[in-house]
This record gives sequence, structure tokens and C-alpha cells, in this order.
Amino acid sequence: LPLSTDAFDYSTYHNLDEINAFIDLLVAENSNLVSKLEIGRSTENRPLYVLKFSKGGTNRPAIWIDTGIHSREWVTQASGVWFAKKIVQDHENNEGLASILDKMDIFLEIVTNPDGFVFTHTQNRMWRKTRSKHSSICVGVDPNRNWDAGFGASGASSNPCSETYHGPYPNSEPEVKAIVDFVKSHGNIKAFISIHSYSQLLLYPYGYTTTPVPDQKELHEISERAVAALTSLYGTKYEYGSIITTIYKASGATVDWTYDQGIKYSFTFELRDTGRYGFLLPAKQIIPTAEETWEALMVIMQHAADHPY
Amino acid sequence: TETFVGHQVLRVVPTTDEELQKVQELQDLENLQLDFWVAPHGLGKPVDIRVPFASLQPLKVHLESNGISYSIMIEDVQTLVDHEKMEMLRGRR
Repeated sequence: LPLSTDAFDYSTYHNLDEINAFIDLLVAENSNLVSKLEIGRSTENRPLYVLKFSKGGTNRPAIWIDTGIHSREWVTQASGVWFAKKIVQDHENNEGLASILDKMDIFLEIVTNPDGFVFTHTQNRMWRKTRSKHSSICVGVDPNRNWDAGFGASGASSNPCSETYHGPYPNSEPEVKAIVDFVKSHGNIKAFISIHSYSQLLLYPYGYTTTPVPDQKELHEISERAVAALTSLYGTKYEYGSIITTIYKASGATVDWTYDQGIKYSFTFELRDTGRYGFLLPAKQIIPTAEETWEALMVIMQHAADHPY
Repeated sequence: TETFVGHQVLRVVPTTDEELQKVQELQDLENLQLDFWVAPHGLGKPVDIRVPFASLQPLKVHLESNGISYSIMIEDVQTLVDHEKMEMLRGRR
């Protein structure tokens, strides 16, 4: 294992043990800024680790970023690792990030679905869901259909064998429940960004209804600026808009629930595949993907820091 | 470990409502074991489908007989998976 996070190879895919070792290294190297929380355990009893980046204070307004909720979307976990290092590298010398961290904490959950992630490395590279066993015929629930927002409506499947199976009841998945409990107990999260791949989209609520969110205008304007910043780096084309108008109806989705909790700045990213590899995005695209996504994240985080509510 | 030898990923771009309807209906054909990497979401929007080898012929016949054009996005999924594994091993070394 690398002796430092400077020696860590960000341009290759890593398994769960390597990512957890990276997390411990990053905390050890930067204990003044970074700490590791365990917010729960997965179905197969793996710890759910969240990195907290904070300059101090208690229960400050915060930004939440998660990657890897769909386990096969490897470029997202790899980007999460890159984001973690970027925050540490830039927290003093980047004026924008420094000003954000002066006002807010950042929480980053890199491997949000560890059981599924391990399964993609050991048994089935195409596995997307959790590894829960609610049904006798098929395993797993789509963790992005299991939230208590339009749960069970059309836009998810009641078939346990479907890739979009919503599960037997809201928050049936411990990986989802852990985040729900954390968000509720923290109570001061102001921006929530859940990162998926692939389709090159920046989405905001709702997915379960065509009713526009009250803050639609502001969220659309932020998306426009964030996508412009992303595209400016490598020309990657993104579309943006509400989930239901931009792709399709999706019920029980993460950011619909977070928005309904009062977290106004709720967004979902669908990162690239620009080269027609789908989820099998070549590792050499990890760093450019993370770099361009970071530009968009900075726009969203800066807006949240400059517009307290 | 599940292997994907002979699996292909087809990219279908529905251009009419009728084509979109036909592609959406594919999602209910469980026997074909299709894995929708990108689900149908509108006219002119690509739909990416991972197709097991055994379903390739029947699906292509079905698409062609309905006049739905498609392209092959990934010729053999296992080849990419193997390449990815090799890259990871190299990275470790």
C-alpha cells in the first residue's frame, strides 16, 4: 500500500481495501482538517465511512457529497478519492475553497454501497444494487429508489429482480438509512450532491412528480453555471434540468428526499462516458473526469456558501 | 465470477414514438436478460443495452424486423473487463 496519499495512484481503479487505506492515510496526514466518521454498517456489516473536512466549530452549515451508491459506476468512487485529496491540497491555497471551508464543513462518503462495490470486484463487474436479501428469488435493492420520496410510485420497480427494485419499504437498505439518520441528526446540511455515472447530466429534483420545485429557477441557474464551468475544462457536453424532465420518472430518489428535508441545493450528477465505454470507462479518464466535475462542484459549493438560508 | 464473454452493448437511438415504445417494451422481456445501462428517456436520446450472447441474435432480429436501427457500442464486454483488471494489477505493481 502507498506510504502517503501523494504516492497514491489516482489514475487507476482501486478496490475497497485500497480506498479504505487511502482514507486512513489522508486522515493521518491531515488530522487538523480531516476526520473519519462511521455512520452505520452495510447489509454485510461493512462500515460506512464518511470523511469530514472542517476548520472547526460545532454543527456548522455543511455540504454532503456521496459517490458509488450504484456500485458498478467505478468512475464515481475513483472521483471521490480524487476530490478528497483535492480538498486537502487546496484548502489553504485556493481562495474559493478556503472561503467555503471558513463557513461550512464538507462531508464526503466515497463508497456509499460497499457490499455492491466488493461484489463488482469479486463476482460481477456489472452489479449495481445493494446486496440485501428481502426476496427469495433475487438479491439487492436499487439504493437510488429506496428513499421516502414518492417511494413505490411509477419510476421504480416492485420486481425484486429488476435493477430498479425499490425494496420492501423506504430506507429498507442500511446504506440508505445511515445517510437518512445522519442528515436528520446533523440537521444543518445545506447542499447535498449525489454522484452517479454515466450520461453527462446535472439534475435537480423532482424525479417523482412533474410539479416543479419551488426553487426551480435558482437551481436551474446554478446548474447552468456549474455545467459551463465543467465543460470549459475539456469540452465535455452536459445536459441539465429536473430529473423527470431531463431523463425519466424516478421515484424514491435520493435528492428528492433531501430536497423535501429542506436541503435546497440538492443535485445529482451523471458523470461522463464520452468515448462509448459506458460503466467500463478506461482508468485514464478518471482524472480528467474528476477535474471537470470538481469545477462544477465548486460552483455549487460556492453558491451554497454565499447564499446561507 | 460472472463473465461477459460475447456480451455486447448495443446503442439504440429511438427516432419515433413508435420506436421508443418498442424499446421500452424490451424492458419487460425478462427472458432476454437485458441490462439497460441507459434506459429509454426520449426521442433522439441513446439507449445503451448490455445483451448476453444468447440474446444477441433474437434481439437484433427483433430490432431489425421493427426497422429500429442500432449500433454496437461495445463488441465484447469481457474484453473491456479483462483490460480493466489488467490495468488495476499494473497499477498495483
